[in-house]
Amino acid sequence: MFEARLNAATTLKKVLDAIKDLLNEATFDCSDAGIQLQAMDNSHVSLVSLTLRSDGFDKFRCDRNLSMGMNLGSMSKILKCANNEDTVTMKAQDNADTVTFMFESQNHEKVSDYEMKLMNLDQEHLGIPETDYSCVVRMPAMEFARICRDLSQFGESVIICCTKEGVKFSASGDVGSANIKLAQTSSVDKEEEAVTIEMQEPVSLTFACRYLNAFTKATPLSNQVQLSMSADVPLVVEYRIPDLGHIRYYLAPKIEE
Amino acid sequence: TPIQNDLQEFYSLV
Repeated sequence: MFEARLNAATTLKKVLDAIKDLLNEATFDCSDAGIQLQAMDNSHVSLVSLTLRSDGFDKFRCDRNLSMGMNLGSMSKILKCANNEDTVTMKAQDNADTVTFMFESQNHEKVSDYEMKLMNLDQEHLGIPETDYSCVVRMPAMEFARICRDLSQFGESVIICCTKEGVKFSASGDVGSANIKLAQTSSVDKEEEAVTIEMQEPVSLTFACRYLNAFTKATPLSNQVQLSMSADVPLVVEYRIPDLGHIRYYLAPKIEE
Repeated sequence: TPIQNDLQEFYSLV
């Protein structure tokens, strides 16, 4: 028996919004530790890694490890039927071929349930080693989303250049070129507004705008985003989900021939 | 122009 309850459906809606542009379907691996998902997009350029810890749920029970392959378009249709404030409960029997989403209104007067067929998906897990990155930048998630959106008007690629002075995002194309520099903040009233840079060595890497923009769909989950970079290895874009877990995106860099 | 790499150039399947 698997049962996981969140007091506000809005959290699950935001999690789904953060992954459904990159993935058509994905396997949710459930254990007593929580829910894990790891999947590459179709073109194998990016990877989504989601962790929702069991202690972050309002109720969590998982008697046996369970892998639930879900069509994210179908899941999205179902979650649209929930109000943001509804309690959401996911339930499945052991070895089941369906999962049930139950929504309950705050006043308990409306209860709906939606059963969704599960899919058997090929599991392709990548082993990602623990890495010490040359540069780790933390910045407001809204600012990162704004930068990705603005620069994608100028080119297909963004160059991220990080030194101890700051981080520079650049793009160029037919229109011309654009550069956005962010300095490390000296003092801020609110921690979520800070830009911080931990640098061992400066790095300059090139990434496809399209994927960075897709990652920023996770912005509603977190005030801050963390970018981890080293020369010639994938970028890690991490959003922490308060009291519940995190979503990490890995993006292969573009490299000169 | 730089070419887009595949993630599997960096990480292997487990």
